[in-house]
Amino acid sequence: MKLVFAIVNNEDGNLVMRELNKAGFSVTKMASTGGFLRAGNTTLLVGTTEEEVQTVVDVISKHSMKRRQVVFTPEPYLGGAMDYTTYPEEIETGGATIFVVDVERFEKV
Amino acid sequence: MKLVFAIVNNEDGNLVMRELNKAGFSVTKMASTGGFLRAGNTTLLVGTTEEEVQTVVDVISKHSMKRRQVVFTPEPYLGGAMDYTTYPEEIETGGATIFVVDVERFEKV
Amino acid sequence: MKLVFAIVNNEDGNLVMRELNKAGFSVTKMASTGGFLRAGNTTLLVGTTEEEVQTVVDVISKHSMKRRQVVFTPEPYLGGAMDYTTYPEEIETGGATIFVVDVERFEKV
Ligand SMILES: Nc1ncnc2c1ncn2[C@@H]1O[C@@H]2COP(=O)(O)O[C@H]3[C@@H](O)[C@H](n4cnc5c(N)ncnc54)O[C@@H]3COP(=O)(O)O[C@H]2[C@H]1O
Ligand SMILES: Nc1ncnc2c1ncn2[C@@H]1O[C@@H]2COP(=O)(O)O[C@H]3[C@@H](O)[C@H](n4cnc5c(N)ncnc54)O[C@@H]3COP(=O)(O)O[C@H]2[C@H]1O
Ligand SMILES: Nc1ncnc2c1ncn2[C@@H]1O[C@@H]2COP(=O)(O)O[C@H]3[C@@H](O)[C@H](n4cnc5c(N)ncnc54)O[C@@H]3COP(=O)(O)O[C@H]2[C@H]1O
Repeated sequence: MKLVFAIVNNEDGNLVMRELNKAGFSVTKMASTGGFLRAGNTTLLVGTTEEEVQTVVDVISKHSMKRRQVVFTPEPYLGGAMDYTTYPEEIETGGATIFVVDVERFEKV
Repeated sequence: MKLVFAIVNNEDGNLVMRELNKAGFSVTKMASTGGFLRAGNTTLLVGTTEEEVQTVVDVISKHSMKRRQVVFTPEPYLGGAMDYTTYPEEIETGGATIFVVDVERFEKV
Repeated sequence: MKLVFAIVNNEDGNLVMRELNKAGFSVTKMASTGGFLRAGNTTLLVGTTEEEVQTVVDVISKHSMKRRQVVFTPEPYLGGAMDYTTYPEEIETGGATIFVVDVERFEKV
């Protein structure tokens, strides 16, 4: 048994979940926040068999779109205590960040 | 050290947590949502020793009740893009879904 | 690859996250609740390489402060069904509780 943790954009979360359910998987969703952009995102938990992990990864990738985003990054530590200079920076976000963890014991009670 | 992830019904969450605390365990609770029913549920994290995992599983099982529930499942993909036929379906929910994961390193700082 | 779960106080959460980001780490934050005190706290997820785990642990420890706190612990089971005697108890909280879990597979899609 494996436990898949997938962090996806809020815009992609519901579609990814629905597609996983359609493919027969059970998913638990948690609201989360990205540390860097401080934007709300979605953390999905999918417990599944070792053989099905690839399918889960494929479904998630297919339905979460990478996007380029311009953000204004504050650099409060560059000048001194009160320096709040910001500058535009283009970063790539979206897509999904997926961690697959081994499950030693699985119980449905 | 092991980390137990347990997804339980919202109605059972507080009782399960209180019983785990009474038995001497520390628990962290997170609000979550089930992908299929889109209902709020509760994800509990319990870090404990290998010897105590069985006790954690027993406490969780004892205090989370399985229940049968009728849901109306939309099947939007059966007829075509705008087909929203729904039909009643009885599913079993409640109880608890438990994943036990090995912890390589545990720190209390 | 490793996945670090760190439960920290709400007061420390944002600082710990910012310091992890400054050190080059990506962090996902989830709102959580401690089972015993029923107080909101913060659960951080940090996926990182095996070599960097120590740095993550150091950054978290450095920026989450242990504190002593007096709580009034209800003991509803001591006298009988309606016994709600409470008494003050000093407990140590804060700091951080950290679990490091092995990641079998890591994908950024
Ligand atoms: N310390 C840092 N310095 C410079 N740039 C940084 C940075 N941390 C993140 N970024 C950039 O900002 C984007 C948003 O990161 P955020 O932390 O808000 O939101 C992240 C975070 O919530 C989660 N995530 C990604 N990698 C993670 C990891 N290794 N551990 C935990 N969460 C991760 O997935 C979201 C999207 O990540 P993604 O990599 O696609 O996109 C990231 C990345 O392009
Ligand atoms: N392997 C797993 N990985 C991650 N989370 C898991 C999981 N197994 C269970 N869960 C979590 O536990 C809740 C209750 O699952 P249960 O299997 O008892 O009860 C389920 C099951 O009887 C049924 N169900 C779930 N997914 C289904 C699917 N793809 N097709 C048909 N029925 C499904 O609907 C009930 C409610 O499901 P819902 O998703 O709302 O809520 C699920 C989900 O949040
Ligand atoms: N092994 C573990 N597994 C999962 N989560 C864990 C954990 N160890 C700690 N945590 C999380 O970290 C928070 C702070 O724990 P700490 O041990 O510093 O501080 C704890 C501890 O000093 C005490 N405590 C916790 N559980 C207890 C119990 N069953 N009996 C007596 N005291 C307890 O009350 C403080 C607050 O606990 P609370 O549950 O509200 O909040 C806990 C919980 O959310």
